[in-house]
Amino acid sequence: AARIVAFVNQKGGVGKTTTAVNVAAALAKHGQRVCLVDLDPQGNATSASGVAPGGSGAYELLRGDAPLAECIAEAEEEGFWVVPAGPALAGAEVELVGMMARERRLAIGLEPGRERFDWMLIDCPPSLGLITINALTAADSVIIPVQCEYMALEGLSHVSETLELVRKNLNPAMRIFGVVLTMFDSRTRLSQQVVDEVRSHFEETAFETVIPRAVRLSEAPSYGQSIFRYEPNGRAAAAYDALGREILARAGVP
Amino acid sequence: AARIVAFVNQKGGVGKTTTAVNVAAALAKHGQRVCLVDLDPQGNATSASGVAPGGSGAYELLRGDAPLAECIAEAEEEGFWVVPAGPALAGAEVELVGMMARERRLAIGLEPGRERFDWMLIDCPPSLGLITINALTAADSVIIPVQCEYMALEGLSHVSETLELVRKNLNPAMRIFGVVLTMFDSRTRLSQQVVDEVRSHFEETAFETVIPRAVRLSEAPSYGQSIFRYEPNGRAAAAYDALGREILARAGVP
Ligand SMILES: Nc1ncnc2c1ncn2[C@@H]1O[C@H](COP(=O)(O)OP(=O)(O)OP(=O)(O)O)[C@@H](O)[C@H]1O
Ligand SMILES: Nc1ncnc2c1ncn2[C@@H]1O[C@H](COP(=O)(O)OP(=O)(O)OP(=O)(O)O)[C@@H](O)[C@H]1O
Ligand SMILES: [Mg+2]
Ligand SMILES: [Mg+2]
Repeated sequence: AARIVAFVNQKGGVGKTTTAVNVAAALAKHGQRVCLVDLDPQGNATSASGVAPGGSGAYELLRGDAPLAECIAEAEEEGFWVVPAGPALAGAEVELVGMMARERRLAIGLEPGRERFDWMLIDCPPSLGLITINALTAADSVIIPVQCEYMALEGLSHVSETLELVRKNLNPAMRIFGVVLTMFDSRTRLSQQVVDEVRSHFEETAFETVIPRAVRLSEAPSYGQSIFRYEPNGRAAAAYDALGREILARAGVP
Repeated sequence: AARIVAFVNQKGGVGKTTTAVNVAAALAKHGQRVCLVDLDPQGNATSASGVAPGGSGAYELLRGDAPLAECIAEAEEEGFWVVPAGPALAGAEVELVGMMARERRLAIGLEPGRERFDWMLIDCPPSLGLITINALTAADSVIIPVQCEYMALEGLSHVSETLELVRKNLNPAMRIFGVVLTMFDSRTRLSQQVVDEVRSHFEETAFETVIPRAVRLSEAPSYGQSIFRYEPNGRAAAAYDALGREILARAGVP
């Protein structure tokens, strides 16, 4: 049965989408059946995977207007499937407030995917509103990308508090799968300070792999490619491949 | 009477807070009376200005629980005032949905500031929900920070659509004060491509000043200082000073 993992951090621009897309590609490369769910109305994960928006997707899934099988599109070149985001999703946050079982709608919608996939990875928007709460209720665990910057540290306590609330009220099994440090710049002291700080707070869950700041990672989305297709032999692909292996090892997948 | 300007872009991590704080400091340096309003529950603008959270602030102002005079704190070292954000603000998004005049609550709360300040600058969270809609209803104009990255370009159409909706339904006078390019990295082709693309889309409103990527800008918030206190003679301070002058020139302030 599929493991469902949400990529969460309400701080903006920390590498949630970049990590969700490249982890999806890394796991697919290792033979896993992967579905990437794009819950961000900006649709960055959709376009970065080379999938054109259009047709049913995350919005229809949240509303229960269409089954999962009609809401997925294949990112053929990358070897994984995507539940695309579209502009209608921007309205979902307010629409959900008045709906029945408003926090559990994604959990219900993703249920059919449990047998079909090994992993369902959910890219979240930079907020802790109802769309993200839906992801936290549907997921078994979270991966928290943390940018190696001071402002990104400040937000970590908000993430932990929200996870605690979700665990108490909506999803008792929710746990932290791992914390991954992103955009590490070896030329600055600040980067190393953030790494040390995060490792001391998240001793057991911080991944060994640290993702370096690499301009190739920010170029790849403009071609709709994962780093494995854009620059397969570079250090960014090596880092996300190492992260993919760490994730598989933690999940006990040989 | 004060000009009210919102710093808006639902794409995360593009430099909204960094620009709002350093523009506030630049305008204060030029003798303007400035109030920075922190509408992001993360409170980055509050801490980056050296103001401790606590007491009344943006949440109380939105709810109408306290007048503006009780919701402001002075960033003495920087020479401007701050309406601080606190963790309670995270709940405001859902609380606002059921309130009377839910989009106009900030406009009402900031009214007394019109006579007291020359500028009221609003830092927004990375979303287009009710908190940001409140900022767009209260403001006369917006400044849109755009990071020199591909993914930041994708979101610009969402910003323009939202501004159009606000203009039609809530605030007919709303206009774009300017678009500022941030984190420009002269070593990458991508940065220049984004600059060219944005200048062609926002011909009249893009600022001449481009903010370079500079690690000092990401270090300053950890000391609660603007760039003018942290590294007054560097290129980042020079860039934000130039932006401050451009803003004053556009506003017709000698
Ligand atoms: N390791 C990296 N090195 C260089 N650039 C990166 C790296 N990771 C991400 N980026 C770039 O940084 C920007 C922010 O990353 P990304 O969009 O993945 O963050 P996010 O957390 O998903 O943002 P949002 O909060 O808006 O959803 C993007 O332009 C992306 O291309
Ligand atoms: N010109 C710059 N050069 C280098 N780093 C920068 C620059 N501008 C901002 N930063 C850093 O980049 C990160 C994102 O900037 P900032 O937090 O201001 O963006 P934001 O749009 O306010 O983010 P959010 O969407 O989370 O509110 C921060 O860690 C900040 O310190
Ligand atoms: Mg994203
Ligand atoms: Mg911010």
